[in-house]
Amino acid sequence: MYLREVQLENFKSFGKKVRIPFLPGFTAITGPNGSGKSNISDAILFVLGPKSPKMIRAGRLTDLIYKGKKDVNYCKVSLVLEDENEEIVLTRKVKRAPLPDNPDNYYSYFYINNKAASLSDFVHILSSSNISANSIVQQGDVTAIVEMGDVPRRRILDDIA
Amino acid sequence: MYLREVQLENFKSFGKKVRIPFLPGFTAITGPNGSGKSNISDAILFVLGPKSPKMIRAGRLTDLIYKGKKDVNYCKVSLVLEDENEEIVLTRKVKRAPLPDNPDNYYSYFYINNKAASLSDFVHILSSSNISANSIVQQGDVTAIVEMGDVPRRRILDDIA
Amino acid sequence: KKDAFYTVYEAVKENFELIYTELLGGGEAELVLENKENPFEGGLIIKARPKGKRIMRLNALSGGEKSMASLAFIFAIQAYDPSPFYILDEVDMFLDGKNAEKVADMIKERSRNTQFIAISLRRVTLNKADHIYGVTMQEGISTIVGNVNLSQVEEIVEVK
Amino acid sequence: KKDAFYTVYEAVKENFELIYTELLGGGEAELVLENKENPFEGGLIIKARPKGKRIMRLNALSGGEKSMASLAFIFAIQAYDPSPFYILDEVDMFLDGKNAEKVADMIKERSRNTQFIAISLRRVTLNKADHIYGVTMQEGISTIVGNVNLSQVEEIVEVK
Ligand SMILES: Nc1ncnc2c1ncn2[C@@H]1O[C@H](COP(=O)(O)OP(=O)(O)OP(=O)(O)O)[C@@H](O)[C@H]1O
Ligand SMILES: Nc1ncnc2c1ncn2[C@@H]1O[C@H](COP(=O)(O)OP(=O)(O)OP(=O)(O)O)[C@@H](O)[C@H]1O
Ligand SMILES: [Mg+2]
Ligand SMILES: [Mg+2]
Repeated sequence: MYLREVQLENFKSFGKKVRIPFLPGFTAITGPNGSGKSNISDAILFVLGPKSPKMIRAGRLTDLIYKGKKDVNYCKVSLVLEDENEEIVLTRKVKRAPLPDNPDNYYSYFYINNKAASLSDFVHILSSSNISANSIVQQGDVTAIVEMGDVPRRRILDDIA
Repeated sequence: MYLREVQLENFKSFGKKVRIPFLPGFTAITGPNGSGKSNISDAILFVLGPKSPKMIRAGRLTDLIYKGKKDVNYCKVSLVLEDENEEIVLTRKVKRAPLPDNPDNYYSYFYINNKAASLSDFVHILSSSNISANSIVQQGDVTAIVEMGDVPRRRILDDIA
Repeated sequence: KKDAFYTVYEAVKENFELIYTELLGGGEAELVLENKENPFEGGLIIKARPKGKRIMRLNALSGGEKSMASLAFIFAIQAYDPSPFYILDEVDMFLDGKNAEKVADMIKERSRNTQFIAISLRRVTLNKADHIYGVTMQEGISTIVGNVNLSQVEEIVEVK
Repeated sequence: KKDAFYTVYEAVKENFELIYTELLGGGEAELVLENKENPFEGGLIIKARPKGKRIMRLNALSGGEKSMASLAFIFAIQAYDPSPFYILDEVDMFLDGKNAEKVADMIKERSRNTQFIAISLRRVTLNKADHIYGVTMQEGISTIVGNVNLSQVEEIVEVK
């Protein structure tokens, strides 16, 4: 299995619909500071780690929605996974649903091969192909392992066990 | 005024007596990982910041003594400051003085122009020429300013006031 | 629960000690439990001995030496619980040229049967990749600049 | 006590906003007190707007953008309370080529009347220095390799 394509729509600084095709092997992504490189890794984490504490740097999920245009009220990311000629498309979408007492309210939608699914279906597919937030090393994680204490470091192994 | 020379003796990985002459202007120090670059900055901090919380990464002051040879029981750093043809030499030395109940016990010595001085004489000279641990940005400080909370960041200004 | 932990710990420990020596081309490292009988009451200590030096705890190493030990730890966990692909975001930041090359070599070798996507500004890392993608931003919108070669990238960013 | 704090705050704030724009060649930044009446009850917030983008708090910026804002803050403090010399240890770590060059240029300019000693692995930074010193280690002992030129340094470390 490998990650064949990432599709971003209004996700952070990706204000246009963008499709990024990937190939097996070793792909490098480069570009100036602030151009949007880490936002690609955040987009993959957005789909792979719906319950993960490593979740997106933004804090509130609605901060993931592209802010450059006024009337944009949703963001969407699809991952296309290919496994021996079979294709699985995992999509996550967040849509603003402001309430009088909570302007940051939102709805979260999950899709498997473009059919609405529940969070638990989603998590099931991910764990059966052993894909998780552990597949992503975010910017700064390398130094975090050094700076964390011995006990939090042991907890990394607890989570795996 | 400028820093004209740093003399290291048994300080961390500097197991031999080493004199590093500096010139005014912009000097860069480079070298492979683990070669001893940050140890030079630690040596300057050792003299400039006797009471500073930024103090040396080692934890215990006796960890600053070169560990490669068995019988070495002290480390010493001198800074030569030049100010309009006048020279001031500031020296700090730490010597092991193990006690039955505390093997890491040590004595700290301060010298101004090679004459024994007290810590307060030392601090007085430093503050009158406005040299302090604030003159040093340690490896990782740049990220620390970002990661610290808003209140610790305000405290940086409190300290200066 | 304790048994499950021990299985993971023993496997990751073995991986870590092998991968550290392979990654650095020498030296040795070890994972140590603070409290072997009751692991949940203590922490996990990483010790490393870069080539030609004494063994030390992680916090006595230099910035670059710490990064290499952390990377070996990350690779050791990934080897125990392999995933079909990995995303690495600027893991080569603190490394000098030789160490960055060692890390890029390890990624390249493992990319034969696992997909690796590495975000990097380092020339030495981009040199080893099968494909390089550029990202740029205009008026606050990010776009991808497809398959670029190293000389094109020099324009986007003076590759480290 | 409050008055002394305000004097420092106002001066550093003014320095910071000027230096940020000078360092990045555009954009703007601001220092904001959480609680203006009682500064000791709140924190100090850094906001920055890189060129062509919206203003945001420090934690929404990218790794490199955060570093540049932090550096501007460090330089702003140093400008308020100037010292005869500064030691900077790998402050250019997260920066792409253009930003590393901007930082090296600022150091170079300020080094006319203040001594700067910068530890760096970046080619772009070493290029701007008046003198370059190499450090190497043999059998666990560090030594200084006096005044080297850039081509000699390429051997010690593939300069980033
Ligand atoms: N919701 C959003 N809408 C628009 N722009 C956003 C949004 N969230 C983040 N951004 C922008 O994305 C930029 C950060 O991108 P990112 O962190 O991916 O940079 P990077 O390429 O990884 O840079 P570096 O090399 O410095 O790490 C920030 O400048 C921020 O302005
Ligand atoms: N007391 C000591 N005796 C001997 N060696 C020591 C002592 N304290 C630290 N060291 C050694 O100094 C080395 C670290 O040096 P330093 O942190 O200066 O490296 P550096 O050149 O800054 O590297 P990097 O580029 O990775 O930051 C460590 O490998 C450690 O083994
Ligand atoms: Mg980034
Ligand atoms: Mg260092």
